[in-house]
Amino acid sequence: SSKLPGHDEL
Amino acid sequence: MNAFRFLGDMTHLFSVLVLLLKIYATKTCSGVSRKTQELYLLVFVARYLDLFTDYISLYNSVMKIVFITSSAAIVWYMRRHPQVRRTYDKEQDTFRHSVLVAATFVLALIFNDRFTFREICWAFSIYLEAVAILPQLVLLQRCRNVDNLTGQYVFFLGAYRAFYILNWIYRYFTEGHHSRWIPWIAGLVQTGLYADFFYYYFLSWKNNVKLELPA
Repeated sequence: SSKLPGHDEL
Repeated sequence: MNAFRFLGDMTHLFSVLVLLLKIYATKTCSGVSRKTQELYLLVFVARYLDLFTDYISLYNSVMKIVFITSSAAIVWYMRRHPQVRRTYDKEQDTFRHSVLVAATFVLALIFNDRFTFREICWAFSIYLEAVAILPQLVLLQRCRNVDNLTGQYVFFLGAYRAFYILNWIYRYFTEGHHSRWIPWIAGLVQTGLYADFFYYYFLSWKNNVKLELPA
């Protein structure tokens, strides 16, 4: 789900 | 990764480290809301569940581990360290933070990107971070005690919010108009509450300065 926008942020 | 987000992560990290260092060095935590620190730890744990499943980058994994361990260390000091825990304002830190946990969890059940355990926890952590400052804000309004809330701590908290908002604006214009309304709306609420916290911090700091002036 880290593909979803904003999910790569801390 | 853009500069705004990197600087936002760094200032966020510094705010946690500055508080931890202050408690470690002075062995007191008066004026610090343990409940807010427990909420922050819960935010990091709920958001970083993918620490062992999705590898995004070394930076991402290292920062997650540092955030969780440093916020856990603050909670440990305030709960377990014999010297520090005695200085905790237990009677003053009365905000019912369990209400915040329940309300934000229900909100995450309703508003999330996907109805999966991971996504509900992610949305929960975003909503909880937005309101986690409330116990600290109430404690500050009540006690006006800024002994352990150093200026650097407040500065880094403010810088963290400012850089993250710039990061969202930057990503909005460069990466297309993904719907990122969950972090945007929660982020705006969080920034508003931080602005209120800074207002009371300034009032308390001003009063302290007056008090310290030679009579």
